Amino acid sequence: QEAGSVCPSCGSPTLAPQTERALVLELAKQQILEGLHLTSRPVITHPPPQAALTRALRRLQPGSVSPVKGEEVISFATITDSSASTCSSMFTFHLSTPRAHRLYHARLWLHMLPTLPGTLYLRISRWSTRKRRRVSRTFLAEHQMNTPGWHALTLPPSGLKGEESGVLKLQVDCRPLEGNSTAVQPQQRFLDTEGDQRPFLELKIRANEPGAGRARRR
Amino acid sequence: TPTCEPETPLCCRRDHYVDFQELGWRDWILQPEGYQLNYCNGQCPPHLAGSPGIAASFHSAVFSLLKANNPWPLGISCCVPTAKRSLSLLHLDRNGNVVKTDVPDMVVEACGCS
Repeated sequence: QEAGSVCPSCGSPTLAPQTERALVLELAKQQILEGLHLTSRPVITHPPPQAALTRALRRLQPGSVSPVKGEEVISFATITDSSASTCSSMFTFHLSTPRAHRLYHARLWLHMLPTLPGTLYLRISRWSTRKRRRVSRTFLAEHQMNTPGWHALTLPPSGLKGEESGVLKLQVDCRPLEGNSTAVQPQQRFLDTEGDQRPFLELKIRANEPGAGRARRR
Repeated sequence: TPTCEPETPLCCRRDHYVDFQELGWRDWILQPEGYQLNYCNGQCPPHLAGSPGIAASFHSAVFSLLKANNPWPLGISCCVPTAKRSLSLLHLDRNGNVVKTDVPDMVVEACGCS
């Protein structure tokens, strides 16, 4: 920077190309971390499987700038407990501790296996830990399905308000339509819970308008 | 806005393409593969002050001539971005979630003299 030049971009001396390139790369790192509200790049310890990533990227339509200033998140489930009964699974999602953002769209994607015995009801509820480590269960949604493959189940955003810890536990219980429970073999599984076809959450969040909280309190 | 050539002393836009591979960040930034990091650089003599770059209209050309004939420069003018656009980044967060973030004003598209 020329001494005494009054503004940074006027007449700064031309840098040697390598110096300029190194400066630009450093600038790029700062600019990206700042734009993503990060202080340093994340260390990825468990990257999702490539096939699951490819599917997620397809959902997020990369490259299109969404009209709403905010973020879209795809969070893959880690299975907490697929208890003995074929019709009940607990999924855990690790979400980044929510900044001043508001969740306005949530869908749970499940992959149903071809062993589906006709129509099935799925009940989705959420387990959360309250004060003094009391655990409570909140009903979120019930969906009916009768075809194998991927299904996107809409969830109420209000029911997914982030836990401070950022850990979200959802339980999926299913029951066959009345009358055809005989079609259900014991230990038969209907829901894909591992590998590339594991369930994932699709969330859309937007930055809180400044002062929104105050308006609500009033 | 003219893109800076080595001999351009006047206000112009300096283009740099940054490949995330070069930053060693391709493992967590999934898309795009890189982006344009442009910045504004160069002199802003008084008669160019307030001109929006190459898109100057007839009015601002006349206005610049008037200023150029004014022996007392109105003040210091700087080469600054006059148009920017946002960039949509697909990246992994520390929990392995895929996050799509639209970062506003990320790419400088035009420069001009303040």
